[in-house]
Amino acid sequence: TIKRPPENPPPRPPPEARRKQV
Amino acid sequence: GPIVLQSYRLIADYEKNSKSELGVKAGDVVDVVEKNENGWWFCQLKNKRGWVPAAYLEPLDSPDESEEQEPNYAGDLHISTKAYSAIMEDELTVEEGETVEVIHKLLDGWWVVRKGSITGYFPAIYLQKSGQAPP
Repeated sequence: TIKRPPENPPPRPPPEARRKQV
Repeated sequence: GPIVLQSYRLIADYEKNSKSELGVKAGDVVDVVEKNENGWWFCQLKNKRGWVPAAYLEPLDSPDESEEQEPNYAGDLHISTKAYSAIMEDELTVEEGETVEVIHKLLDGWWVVRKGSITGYFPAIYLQKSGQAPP
């Protein structure tokens, strides 16, 4: 079974590492 | 038939902050088991499993079809369930219980939201759909 996801917002990667789209 | 998991590559190191998360390094390739709308994706790396922020993942191959919804410029009314103060300059600060308009639901859990005349990113995890008009 899959546990529940964390209840806090997922962190955003540093801007220089960000990709264009999911 | 067998379930084919999608593979994604890590664009940056991610250090886990809780037991249910998966610590990964830039360049690691993970299989995505479940995509949660709040932007946490349940991933598998070899024999380890855990949640990873979707914003750290890029698809190995171009997806056959876009899973992303189109932006809704009219705005979809939501209420914030928790206050959030912007950390990055493209984010929005919203108090608990405020009504905002969701313009674009992005898969990484950071939605484009409009409050009055200001637009910015806001965590989907703190938003609840509202049927009511803004006051």
